Amino acid sequence: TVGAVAVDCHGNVACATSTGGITAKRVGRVGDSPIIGSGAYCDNNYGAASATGHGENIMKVTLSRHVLYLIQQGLTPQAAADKSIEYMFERVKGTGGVIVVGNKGDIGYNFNTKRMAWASLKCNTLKYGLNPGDEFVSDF
Amino acid sequence: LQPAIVIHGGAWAIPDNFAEASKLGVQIAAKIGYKILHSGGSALDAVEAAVCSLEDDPVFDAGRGSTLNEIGEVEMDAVIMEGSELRAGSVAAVQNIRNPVKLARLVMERTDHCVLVGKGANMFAEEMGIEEVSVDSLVTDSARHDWEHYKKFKVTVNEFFCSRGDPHD
Repeated sequence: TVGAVAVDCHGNVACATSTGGITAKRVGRVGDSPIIGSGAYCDNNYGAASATGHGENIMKVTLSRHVLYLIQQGLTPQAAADKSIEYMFERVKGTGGVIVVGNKGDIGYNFNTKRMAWASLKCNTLKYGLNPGDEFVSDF
Repeated sequence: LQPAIVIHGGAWAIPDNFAEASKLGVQIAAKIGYKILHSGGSALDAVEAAVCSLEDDPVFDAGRGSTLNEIGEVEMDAVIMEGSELRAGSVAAVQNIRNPVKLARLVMERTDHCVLVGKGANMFAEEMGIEEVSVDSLVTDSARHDWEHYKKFKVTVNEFFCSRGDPHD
């Protein structure tokens, strides 16, 4: 699965998620990716989120909408990412990851799988990583 | 407001032989999206372009790097959404197109619906003039090898992923 979230200079947010599924999945099985609120969700009032991971569990907690709910409650995008992944594991033992951008441009991400490839770009600063704790930085 | 973009290339136990290509692919996608934002483009155009880049990169499980289902076909899903009016479009179990995210955007912009699936999604793609591509162009040797492994040992999806502790789409 792949995804992107962004905020533009007018304060508009957007999100997109796309997947090629799971090897040997049942014909017709659909995961979280195309489900609005699960695989992705955004609202200019709060921000945008895109999810990846075990689709059935992500759908059970509507992960991306849950991230925006937490921002609505006053959490930062990073705290919302952290709490939403924690919540998914606590409630359904779900594993996966999420990327977030707030409507003011603050960035967040988290995952509880072994790895997640991620990158962010803001103020000409590129950050990226793969393993837990990675945060490589370079100028763009 | 300073524009910003964040990308992911999937959360799972990414093997070492995919690690460097995965890191590079997400950086490229971020740069593609950011260039659009930096030149005054919309967040919607930025996320679409970034995801198209990832769909075109066979290291990622989307578009050209898709997996095969139990009968050896490709079924892809995608969604796109914008935050000003909460408009959204998505496609599910769509086959034989290169960039499902582009089709999702067309669902959002050219129909009164939010989701099109399966045969209906493919009929809509044809109506929109989207080129049909072969299954072979969407599946890597690695994905085909994984599928043959499943067929040979008849491991269910849940058994396999639970044993590795990294279930993922």
